[in-house]
Amino acid sequence: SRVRFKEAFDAINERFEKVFPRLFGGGKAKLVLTEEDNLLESGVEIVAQAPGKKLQPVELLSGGEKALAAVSLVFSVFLYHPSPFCILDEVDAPLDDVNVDRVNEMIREMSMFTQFLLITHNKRTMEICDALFGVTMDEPGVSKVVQVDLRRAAELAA
Amino acid sequence: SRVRFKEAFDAINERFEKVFPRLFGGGKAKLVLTEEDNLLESGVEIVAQAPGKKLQPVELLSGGEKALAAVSLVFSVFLYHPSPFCILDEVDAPLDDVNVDRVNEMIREMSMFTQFLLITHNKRTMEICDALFGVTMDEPGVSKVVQVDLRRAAELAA
Amino acid sequence: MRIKKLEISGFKSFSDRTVLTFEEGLSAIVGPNGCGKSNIVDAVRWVMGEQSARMLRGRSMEDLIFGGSDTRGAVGMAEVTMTLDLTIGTVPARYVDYSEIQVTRRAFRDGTSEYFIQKVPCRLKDIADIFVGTGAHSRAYSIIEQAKIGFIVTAKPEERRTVIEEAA
Amino acid sequence: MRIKKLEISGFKSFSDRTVLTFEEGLSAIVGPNGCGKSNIVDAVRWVMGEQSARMLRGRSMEDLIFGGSDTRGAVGMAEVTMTLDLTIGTVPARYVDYSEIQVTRRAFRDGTSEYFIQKVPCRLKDIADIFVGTGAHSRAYSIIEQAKIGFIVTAKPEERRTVIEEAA
Ligand SMILES: Nc1ncnc2c1ncn2[C@@H]1O[C@H](COP(=O)(O)OP(=O)(O)OP(=O)(O)O)[C@@H](O)[C@H]1O
Ligand SMILES: Nc1ncnc2c1ncn2[C@@H]1O[C@H](COP(=O)(O)OP(=O)(O)OP(=O)(O)O)[C@@H](O)[C@H]1O
Ligand SMILES: [Mg+2]
Ligand SMILES: [Mg+2]
Repeated sequence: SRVRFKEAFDAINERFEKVFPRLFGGGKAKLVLTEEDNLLESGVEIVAQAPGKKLQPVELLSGGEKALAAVSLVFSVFLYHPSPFCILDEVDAPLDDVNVDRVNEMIREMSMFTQFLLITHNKRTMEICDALFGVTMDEPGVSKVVQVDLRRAAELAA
Repeated sequence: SRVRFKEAFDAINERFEKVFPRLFGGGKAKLVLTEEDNLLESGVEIVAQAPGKKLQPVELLSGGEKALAAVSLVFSVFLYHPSPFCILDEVDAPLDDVNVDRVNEMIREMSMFTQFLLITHNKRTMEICDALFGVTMDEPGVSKVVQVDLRRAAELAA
Repeated sequence: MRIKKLEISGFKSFSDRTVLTFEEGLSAIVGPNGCGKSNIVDAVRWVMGEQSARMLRGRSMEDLIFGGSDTRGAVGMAEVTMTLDLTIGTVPARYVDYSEIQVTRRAFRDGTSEYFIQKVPCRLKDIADIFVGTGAHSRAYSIIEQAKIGFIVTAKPEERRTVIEEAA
Repeated sequence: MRIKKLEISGFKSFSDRTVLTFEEGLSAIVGPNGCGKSNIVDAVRWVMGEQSARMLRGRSMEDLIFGGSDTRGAVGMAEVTMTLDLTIGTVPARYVDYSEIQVTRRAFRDGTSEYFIQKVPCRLKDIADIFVGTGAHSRAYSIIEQAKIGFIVTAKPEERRTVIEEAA
């Protein structure tokens, strides 16, 4: 219904305005309705400004900045309506180390109320995890899973 | 013309059959014309078999395997018709360390006749390069370029 | 609700029965390219009721059943069981008395699928009902497929509204 | 033919004149997210004659001119000069007597573009002619855009043939 959509939109936008600058280390962003007076069909625009840069459409962001903006939005939705679990498949691939650490720090905090499963090749992400599952194909074509420690995980991901 | 297309197709396929197993550490792959008798319009299929696995359509490959298969094809085209220069923007992002090293080894060899510019966040790739250009935005929003050494490059990419 | 255990057998590259037990805290899944990490994500979406083979990176549902390797023949059945711990977080009303429930899905090469809750046959709808209102379902924004994180940013404005609608 | 030097000024995030000199061997371009690495790739495609703003990740050609930052105002002109070393590899017949040539492109906010070879005004076609037959041009398979490497594999068979055709 119209009212529930608007309520969710406002609440998520309020969180997005806080999460974006946290993950980008500054800047600002917000969600904008394309048709304020037609809540049942309106689209949602994202306007973002990376720290020190001009306000511009998200299309002009870099590859890593786009991934970071997307993560900011997903996390904002979570903060409004937590999901019991969240599975992220290599979302850290386009990010540099500073942004990986910021995202991971926030995941760590959110893991108090949401279960996270992280698929990654990034050793920095492995280091923040409590349990590591190593998937191997010692027998080519056949997957096996073993629980591993950090050192072994780094070898496997190599 | 028809003849030139067929000649190029056969020559590239011959190289692809060698490059794919080299980058995958085994397995086999080939290019197949969808319409043999219509060379002017025929599509090109890729059939690939990762080491130890069954022959299957490329859609079933994993994210990293798809990137590696694509790199194998691009390199095969280069071996047939070398380009004066090649720019790869973070093609190593989905690859694990073993595959990064295999790709980089081949780049090293090909750099005898093709100039390579590699954009990367991966320290293994930085290590094989002769010159490193660090791009910074010390003044937010304004890009500057400085030539850096490996240690400084690793910090910048962080 | 949280995922306590996953048992995968005959699904995609998991020819043998494979068990992942998830304790509290953050879990990472690691391994070389092509070893089967994203197949685990597909197993979760599938057992939650995903009906489209394309969403599971296959061409047909038969692509989801282990098709063989150099050393193994193809198998006839894929089965995934997900054990959910119901002692924490939101829980569907029907299952408040349970401390955990097991959801199972099976598929055969002839195209038939079977669904089970606590090993008792049920319908797909019964499984979907478990997740209604929790924010978790097979296509939820809480399962981000490999290389697709940028979608929300590059999608059209009308497409982005669904993320808000889901949470409303 | 190889790229000896790139001079970028007023193009995208490069407000000040920036010079990259490439020696023999492998070069890497590194730096944090959003610092301008992919903009360098766009600068190369642009100076080689790319006419579509979308291929350069902009909505209009005006998006290619430095639009300002917290500390700088927008500029009125974008200019990229690429110096090509012609002492190695294939060289277009017309330029066999040169050891190097400089190709320059400029764009202004009113939409006009200017092209130069050896600082002498020329047409876009003259620049395109330098690269004909070498395998390098603004949309060649030899320039792989970020996150697009998988395209060749996921494209339709008819689309894949263009890669072969280009090399034929
Ligand atoms: N039905 C099937 N039977 C056997 N193997 C299968 C089946 N379906 C998929 N596979 C195999 O699973 C592999 C892909 O696994 P997956 O996508 O999980 O890899 P991954 O660990 O995520 O790798 P990456 O790090 O590259 O993303 C493919 O190599 C494919 O051969
Ligand atoms: N016309 C312009 N004026 C000013 N800045 C611009 C202009 N066009 C693009 N930019 C800026 O350039 C930045 C993107 O740069 P680029 O895509 O090269 O980053 P990158 O170094 O490749 O990052 P990543 O590692 O995330 O891929 C954006 O943040 C954008 O604000
Ligand atoms: Mg994967
Ligand atoms: Mg980039």
